Amino acid sequence: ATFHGKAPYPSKEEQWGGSWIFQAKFHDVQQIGPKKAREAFAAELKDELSKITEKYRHPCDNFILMTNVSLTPVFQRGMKDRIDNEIIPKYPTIKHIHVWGAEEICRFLDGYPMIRQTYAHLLVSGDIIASLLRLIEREETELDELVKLYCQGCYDHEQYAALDDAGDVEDERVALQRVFIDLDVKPPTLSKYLQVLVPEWMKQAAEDDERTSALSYLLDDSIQGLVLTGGPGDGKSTLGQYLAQIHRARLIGRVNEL
Amino acid sequence: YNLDVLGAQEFERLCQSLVQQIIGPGAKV
Repeated sequence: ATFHGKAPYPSKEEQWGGSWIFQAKFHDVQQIGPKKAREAFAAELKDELSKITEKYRHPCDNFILMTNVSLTPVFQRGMKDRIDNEIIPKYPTIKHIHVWGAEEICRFLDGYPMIRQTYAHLLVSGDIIASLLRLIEREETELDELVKLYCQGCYDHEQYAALDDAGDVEDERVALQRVFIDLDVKPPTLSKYLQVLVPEWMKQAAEDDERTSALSYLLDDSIQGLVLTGGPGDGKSTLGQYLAQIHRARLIGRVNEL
Repeated sequence: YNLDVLGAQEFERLCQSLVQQIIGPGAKV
């Protein structure tokens, strides 16, 4: 896209003017991996900037390149710093050069629900749930099929451990079931006086010598609530993710696979 | 949001919508 004039970007306070050029670059990150995608994006940025400044000599004061690739903002090492420190200074004739990586675009989507909703069927689980709820209200139920499709999508999308939360966003992905082991647990034996306070399931579990699997508690429908405590990186989210996968697998009939 | 599921064409459309929203409807696509 192109634009000429003043616009309320990057903010209402600092408005850029002149000639604008916008471009979008999509990379199939799932296919080629984030590392290659970032390298390809950096090469494209240089290429596009050279084309504008040297080959076509387009008038350009502001250049914005958008991509679905995540541009790791790791200090001094991330692609974002490399772009700011190494690439952009080589093109001083363009006053402003911005890149919108996946994170920036997601923040814009937060801010512009109208646009988000246009793509809701592809992007946003929260909005999908909201529209499912509206469907129920209207009693227009192809709901079984929709829930199944939704679970299917989540099941495929969530099958890897979220190592990026712990700072690792490199190529190798770890299937959840590979990091999971079940642990032996036993409820504490309490004095008779305290036994009255203990829920029924806990009494039964304490008496059942063969019941040692931690997972059996997590999947026990008679247990209404559990609290997981742990520090950062101890695996609370990963455990939650795995449990959700099991429930999804149950709903779409793929438990054995998991 | 999982932008990767959009594919190239839909991603381009999404970016067009964002530009027109942020910069203004005067942006020529």
